[in-house]
Amino acid sequence: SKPQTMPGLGGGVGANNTLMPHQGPGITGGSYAGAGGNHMMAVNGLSASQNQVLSLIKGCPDQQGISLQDLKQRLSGISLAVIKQAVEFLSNEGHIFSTIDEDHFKSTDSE
Amino acid sequence: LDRIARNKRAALEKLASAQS
Repeated sequence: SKPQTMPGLGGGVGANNTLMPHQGPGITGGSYAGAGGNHMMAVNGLSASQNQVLSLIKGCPDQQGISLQDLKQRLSGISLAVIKQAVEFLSNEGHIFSTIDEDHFKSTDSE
Repeated sequence: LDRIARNKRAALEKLASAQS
């Protein structure tokens, strides 16, 4: 079961293409807000943890990118295994790439 | 640094093919 990214028309990879699940009003308000941590909440084809990892990598200005250790420290709520999975997925999708070694990553779409 | 540029190029190509 491999999550697929939706190909956005127009080519932009930005966050402006977010798909929010619209639930009808009236059914127990705010029901999906606190689910956190699992792979269920897809936003532009990425899970919540993948999105957090990606935004951290995007936010790192260093030329050598951000290290796995830094990611782990800043995402204290996410286990290293999940971070590694996210990094691997994002790397496979071309969103990020490894820089000086396999533990440092930088985003492709942060120019 | 050469490695960075190379990996970036490869990643951009992946991204482009993933979106087409």
